[in-house]
Amino acid sequence: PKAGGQCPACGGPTLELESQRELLLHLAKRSILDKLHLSQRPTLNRPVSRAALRTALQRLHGVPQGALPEDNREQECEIISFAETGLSTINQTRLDFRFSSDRTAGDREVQQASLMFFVQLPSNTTWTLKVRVLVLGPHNTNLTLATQYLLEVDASGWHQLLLGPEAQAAYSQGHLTLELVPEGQVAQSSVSLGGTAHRPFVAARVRVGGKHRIHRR
Amino acid sequence: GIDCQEGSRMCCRQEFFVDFREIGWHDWIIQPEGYAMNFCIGQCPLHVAGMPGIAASFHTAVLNLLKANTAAGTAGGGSCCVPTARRPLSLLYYDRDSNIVKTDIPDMVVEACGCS
Repeated sequence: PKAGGQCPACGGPTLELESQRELLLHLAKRSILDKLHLSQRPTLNRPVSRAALRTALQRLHGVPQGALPEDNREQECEIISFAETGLSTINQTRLDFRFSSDRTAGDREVQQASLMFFVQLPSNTTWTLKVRVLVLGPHNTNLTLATQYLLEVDASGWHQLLLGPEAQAAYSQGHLTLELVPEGQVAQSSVSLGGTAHRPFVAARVRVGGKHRIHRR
Repeated sequence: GIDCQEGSRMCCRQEFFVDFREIGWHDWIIQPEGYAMNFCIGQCPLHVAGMPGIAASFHTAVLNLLKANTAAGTAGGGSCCVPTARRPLSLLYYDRDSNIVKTDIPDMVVEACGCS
């Protein structure tokens, strides 16, 4: 309806079209941010290359359709966190994953988490890799070993390591550190880990908002 | 439900597409490029309260109530044009640590409108 007319729904004065559009766009933004439990839109401080994004998405397992939890307050999402390569030496690579959000750590529950990493190996080589899960100590000061996995890698390409409850708990708290320590005789110089389009990442399936429901029950 | 046409006055669904590039959100929302928010607008006179769209039996029930109430004085309250069917929106976006998040937001897209 034209400006100055009467609103057909509530009988109040109508907005002229441009203001109506502004109002609707504002409502749309608010609605998306509220449903994502964000107080404002994220500012991206560590842009991800399109190549790394494309590679990671090829590996993201879709949330099975219709898998919406029965209670709208619970929402399930898939998260891919690219590693920030922490302090690394020739003998070990440290990967830091951060996952903070406007929500408190208490109301997100990691259902499943896997480390995905890419390795370039010389042919006919088997490479033994120890993956150590480090978590912040009780006073959030230093990192302590929570658990570790031993992995035999015998081919170049992407490899997946399913992470256990210690890593899931650390990720739920917002900060997970993994240390990749090669074992055995293979010369480290002949092995390359990752690369721009092959950044290691953690793929996690997280349920948010569920804790409140369990807590309420 | 009914989609609004030019000059519709009765309760209907108004299409409204939000283009994420237009609102400057295309840098952090990877997919989709926008979403059809849609909204309900229009009048709901009492004789169409519970208007079908998807609630024919409810409509009959309300009419019977109205007859009964009219017989015993006027029926109070109004009927409003509200969403009667909505579907989720799948989003792929970056969070503030540049993690990629894929989630389905329930009840984000209004598919049909009707009278309460």
